[in-house]
Amino acid sequence: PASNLGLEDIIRKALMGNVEE
Amino acid sequence: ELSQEQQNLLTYILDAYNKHRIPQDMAKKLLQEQFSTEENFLLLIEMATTHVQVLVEFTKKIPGFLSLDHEDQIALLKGSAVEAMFLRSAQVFTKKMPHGHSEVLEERIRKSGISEEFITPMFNFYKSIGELQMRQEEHALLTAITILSPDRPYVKDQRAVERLQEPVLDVLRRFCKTQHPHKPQQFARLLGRLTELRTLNHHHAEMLESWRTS
Repeated sequence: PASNLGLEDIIRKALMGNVEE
Repeated sequence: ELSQEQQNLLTYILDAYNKHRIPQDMAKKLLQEQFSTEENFLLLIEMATTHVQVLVEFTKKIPGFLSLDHEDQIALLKGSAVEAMFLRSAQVFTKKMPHGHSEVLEERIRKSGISEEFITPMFNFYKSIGELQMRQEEHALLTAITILSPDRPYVKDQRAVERLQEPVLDVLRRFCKTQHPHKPQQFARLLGRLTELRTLNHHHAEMLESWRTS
């Protein structure tokens, strides 16, 4: 679950993800 | 006045800001359902996570951001996420909401186990943002400026970040002049809020510690 992720993990994952258009 | 290039930068940042926001279902959940303290806590964590994801999507659209060193991108986002989150939340509390909504939200935050000493400065900040009667453009630009702060910890190429921040600052300065001709201090006051945000950011780190403990 997201609550187990640290801030940096969330940022790294979101940066890698595709931009939703 | 804004040059065509500056107008384009403003439009681009504003569009990205409007496009990337917390999904409405999640915002509705905050207002409609009754939760225990523990559930409030979990819901706020879920909100915060979504906030960060939305923030990253917005940041990717800031012209030049993706050309920065990858680790510097992460350092900027890490350093500013909490401040950007407070800015966005301030908007929620300063908007005209249907009767009673802001009270429900405030109650939920107050009943999430966060100690009063952290809650009060937060709501004071929301109030001080409300007093500035900011336009959506100012919110979008100020958020971009916060993210593009070259002095965040672990940023290697500060000059590259400055080169991105300066034009946005200039657009905000000019925008304030044209939109608030009777408030010559508007730009300076907006920058003052950034200082206040830094203090909140610092408090937030302490707050998380106290939350973890309890």
